[in-house]
Amino acid sequence: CASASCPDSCSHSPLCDMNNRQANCSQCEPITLELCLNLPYNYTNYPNYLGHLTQKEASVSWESSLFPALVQTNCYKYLMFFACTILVPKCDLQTSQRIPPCRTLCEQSKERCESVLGIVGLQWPEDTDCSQFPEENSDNQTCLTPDDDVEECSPSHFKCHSGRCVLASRRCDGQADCEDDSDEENCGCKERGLWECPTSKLCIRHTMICDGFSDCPDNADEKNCSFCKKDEITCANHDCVPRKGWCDGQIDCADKSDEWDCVTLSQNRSSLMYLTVQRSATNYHVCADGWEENLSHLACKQMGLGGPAVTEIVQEYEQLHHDKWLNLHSEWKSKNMSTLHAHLVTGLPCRSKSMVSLLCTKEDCGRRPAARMYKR
Amino acid sequence: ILGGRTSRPGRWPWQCSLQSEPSGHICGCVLIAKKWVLTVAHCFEGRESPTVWKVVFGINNLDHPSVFMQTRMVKNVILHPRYNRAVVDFDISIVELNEEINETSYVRPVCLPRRGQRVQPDTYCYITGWGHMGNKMPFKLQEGEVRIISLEQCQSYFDMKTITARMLCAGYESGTVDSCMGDSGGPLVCEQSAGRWTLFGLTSWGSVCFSKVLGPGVYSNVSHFIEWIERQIYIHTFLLH
Repeated sequence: CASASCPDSCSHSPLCDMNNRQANCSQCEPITLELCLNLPYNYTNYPNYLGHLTQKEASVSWESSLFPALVQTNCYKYLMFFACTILVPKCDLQTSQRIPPCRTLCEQSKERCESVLGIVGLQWPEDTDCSQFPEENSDNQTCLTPDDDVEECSPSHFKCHSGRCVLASRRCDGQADCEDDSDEENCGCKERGLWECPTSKLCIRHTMICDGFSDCPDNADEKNCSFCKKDEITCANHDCVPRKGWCDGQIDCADKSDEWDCVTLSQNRSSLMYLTVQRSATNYHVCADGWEENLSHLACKQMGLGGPAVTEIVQEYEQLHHDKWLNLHSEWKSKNMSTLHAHLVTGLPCRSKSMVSLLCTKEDCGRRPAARMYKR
Repeated sequence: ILGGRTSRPGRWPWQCSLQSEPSGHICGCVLIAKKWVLTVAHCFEGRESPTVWKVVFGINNLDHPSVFMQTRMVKNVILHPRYNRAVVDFDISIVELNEEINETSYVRPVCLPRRGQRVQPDTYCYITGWGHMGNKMPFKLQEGEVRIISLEQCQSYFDMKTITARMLCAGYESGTVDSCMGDSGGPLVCEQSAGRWTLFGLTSWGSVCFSKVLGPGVYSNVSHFIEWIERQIYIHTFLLH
């Protein structure tokens, strides 16, 4: 971009400084395209020789799927190297100029592999006209040729013992793709540096163990991840917090999981369900003393049920013998708490000898009244 | 949407347009509750700040604001913590609006699947969006009917990628009806009993869709994320302090 403003192609480049002066766009950028991370050079310059404006565009392009699949046919030893020199052209750090592949590399690739594409009804990518590339040793232009030790397979391939490249997604997929079946050898998780789920034998990365996300079907990767004391409870991220802090309305876990799922409904004799609240990891019902309708809405909303709520106050003697209820705090209205369970306390008598039962409903969804058919 | 057709106003009242200046429409999105919208995480690459976004509901023609149109700003963008931009996995995000929408016949939420509810292969569902049609960008919302494809069959179309449980495939071998650039984040919905529509996918990625269209489209599998979605809405509604 010697001139004050860059040609159009630069305006897409993340290298153009954001205040739109669009100068100095054509600097070299590090290669991020996974397919070409094992090249003998690390910097590239866009647009590339296929007209892609960014590496992101190149990574989802048709060519970035075509070439790796074609490499599997072993049609030419340096095909992957050639594909990368046009997908992520080498950039000369001094001059910021692109260095093209030599014409012979292009012609050899095309000669050996174009016919293979023809078999499956595909064409050689249009934009790769070899005459655009310089002859090797042409006086004024350098060009790229493969060294003897250049990698024939890309990082997205598995290299068979025979030297052939097969796509990594075919490694240990139960079907032999290498002539020597080497892609189906050593398929245990350990041999591949992975961790094996005990029951499903699924292989997962070590970083996924005890990270709060269940990756093994039976959740085995999230078991035995913390060793809390007797009076403690584990958070979803496996930290330990005091049992008494569980569902007390105050956040104790870094991921707030001590205040999740504190309000639920549990079956009782009639169709209605007892409002049930966890406190210190014990379930309690809710005494109806001073109960108000808006609290029923808050309880249902906390359970993700924002539709209409039905409240019924149920006389309940049985529970009263087990001290298993919570009461509304006497000044609950003056406390600015966002959850129902933060307004409840233990240890008060239940004068009405009644518990709160609720029927919660989901908010209306998925209907489209405007798309009605009008009878004619 | 390739191979689809122009939809009528009010047919997809949960469809929204995620917009950012100066480009305007960037991605599709889906209304799931009065203050909550789902879209895909890759829409926010390079534009992570909520302040640069707005969400437009109740429109059919991007160029002709309708009387049913509602616009909201974005209060919060919650990307899935496992979103992986290299392999486009866990491609989902939740957007909290600055205030609730007014529910009308033209702006209404779609249902989410129940926990564990999956859509079966060979089910016919709909995709919608203002994305590329293969030859041009439309002004009017497009809709297309696609068929759910099993993960195994889908993997055979995409040698270079791994189709994970977080993904859902839909479309046709020939790619005749498919989503395309600009549809990302938009809904894949299936009609359930009693005329109710449920959201099973969010447009995420696929093969290039301008020219040689090959294989189906790949969607974020909403059923896989239900617990995460409910959890994030609960935390950002009730556990603010």
